[in-house]
Amino acid sequence: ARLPRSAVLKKILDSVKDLVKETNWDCNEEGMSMQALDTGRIVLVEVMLREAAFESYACEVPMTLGIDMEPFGKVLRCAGGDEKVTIKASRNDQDHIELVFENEEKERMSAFELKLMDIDGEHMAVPDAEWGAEISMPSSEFKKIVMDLAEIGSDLTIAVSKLGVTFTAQGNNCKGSMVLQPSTAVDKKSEQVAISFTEPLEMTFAAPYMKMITKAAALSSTVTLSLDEACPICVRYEMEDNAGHIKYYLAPKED
Amino acid sequence: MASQKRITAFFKRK
Repeated sequence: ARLPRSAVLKKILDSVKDLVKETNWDCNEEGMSMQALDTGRIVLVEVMLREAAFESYACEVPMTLGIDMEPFGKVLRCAGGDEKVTIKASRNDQDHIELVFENEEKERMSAFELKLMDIDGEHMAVPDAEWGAEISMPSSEFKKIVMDLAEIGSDLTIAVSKLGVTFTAQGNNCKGSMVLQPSTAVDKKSEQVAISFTEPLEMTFAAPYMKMITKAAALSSTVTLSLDEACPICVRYEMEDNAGHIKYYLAPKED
Repeated sequence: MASQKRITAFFKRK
């Protein structure tokens, strides 16, 4: 599997490493994917890197690669963001993978080996949901709202109604809310706020977890929040050019 | 204070 830029892998690692320390990557002809629960079992994260994300991709037999994020991060830090990355896994020797970084400008090549782990992965079945509300907005805006409100209080409430979408946080000494309305005057789709819902709803989530989820803003200019009463929220970042996505399911807080 | 639910209360193991 050969990626044109290592930056994609670096950003994926940054987006999951606070939640997941080790995880199985499932490789098949469609691409590489992973699903993992954080240790607290509050967030489920799913990553899909489709074949389209790669400059070249070949997977003759489906394989599972058990990856420890810490050494993987150390290896990835050795790659420049613009360098190509080739990941090689041998079906005859499933003890490790090889990573090769190529810097075409400097004619430099570096090679690393990463030992694989035997991880008892837990796969969760995510039912197809009919969402009660969907909001899409610039991922940078969502990140700023969450980062700011997480300073105010540890509970983040998201309410969707005719007024728009309201994000509220309440702390011991202060309370704050921000309201977004669907944008009408913005031309660029990536800068638009779109809101759809069937019934008004209001749900509360842990702000520190939501903060971790906004790290994936580096992977996509837009984010989609899907909500339904008494269900985990789905926060989805679609990568450009059908390259794949990262999805987080965060369980709500309830009285 | 609201109590934190777990993902496993909503999704089942495959």
